[in-house]
Amino acid sequence: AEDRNTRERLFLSSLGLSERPQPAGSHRRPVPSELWRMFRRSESIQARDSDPCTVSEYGVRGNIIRHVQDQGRLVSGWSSSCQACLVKQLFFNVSVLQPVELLSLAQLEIRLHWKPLRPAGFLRGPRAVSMSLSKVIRATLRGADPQANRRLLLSRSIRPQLEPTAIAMDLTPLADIWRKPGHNYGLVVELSPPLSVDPDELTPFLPGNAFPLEEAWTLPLIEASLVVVSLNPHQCHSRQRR
Amino acid sequence: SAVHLPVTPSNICKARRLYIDFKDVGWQDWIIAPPGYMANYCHGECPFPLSESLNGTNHAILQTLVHSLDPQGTPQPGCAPIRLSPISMLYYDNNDNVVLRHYQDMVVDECGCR
Repeated sequence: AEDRNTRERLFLSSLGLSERPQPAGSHRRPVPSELWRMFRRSESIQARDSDPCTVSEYGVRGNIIRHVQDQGRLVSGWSSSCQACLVKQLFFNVSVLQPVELLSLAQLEIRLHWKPLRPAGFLRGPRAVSMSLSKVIRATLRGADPQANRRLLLSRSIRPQLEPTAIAMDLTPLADIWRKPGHNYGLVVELSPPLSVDPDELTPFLPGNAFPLEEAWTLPLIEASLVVVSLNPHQCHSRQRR
Repeated sequence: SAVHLPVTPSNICKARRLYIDFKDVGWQDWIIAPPGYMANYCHGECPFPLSESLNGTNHAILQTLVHSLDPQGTPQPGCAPIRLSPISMLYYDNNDNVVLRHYQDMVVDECGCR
């Protein structure tokens, strides 16, 4: 058994893995269609002559593409200034990258899944929801104003729609900072209802909450992932040398 | 003159089939795709005179000549990969993230005498 483990460890390390991954539980995350597409493309014959250390889909050098899932939590009523707002922390554990890997790209992908109460509601031309994305620059001490530790990255006015609203943003420099231990405080997404609607009528769309019938809009479900492309220089010889 | 042992066709240097099945090493629980892949390997003799099909370098041709004159002193050239292809693997990491990884030089396409 010891010999078998040694062989396995040697093979895994040649694949750039320090140990055999033990994914949690039986529930398997679905594979993002984008990764399936890239995998299928790499299996095609012409791909065998292309450079496996360049990710043409993103136009960057790299041989490892990770869909790092969000581990943040939903925080409602966080900001005292807006009880009806929906606040979601986003946290991506980028320490999964090995120290030897060079980060080429970290692209944040957010999808807002709107849940229409009545499709007619959308015919009336739903009012826009304002969305802000901020980075958290330090831990928020108990009782302190969370806003003080945030730096705005993106602010947008979004109209609810039947298909998910997709937002992408290049966060490569920020993700590089997150790789340093103790520097990753994540992000915060805040969705606030249209100004014209009386906040008392609103109930942030949290699973299980009913929302006012006369309003046909809801605060959406927020789904986020970070597409991280990195290059392992030990596994990517420069073409000339070959 | 050196005695040339007859080289049967199967001994000649060429790529041989080798299929790596990840299930054989119990990796099917974390590797999403592929279930395995054709890695192949090189094996075989590089006899004198080195024919064109053995993709020999000038040095290998010289070495087979010396080997045929002095089999004990100088070995035959080796049978090694001269063209390789990459593969890609989709797998779950320890954080249940989905990872797509490209690996260079994982499939032996062609062998030659070196």
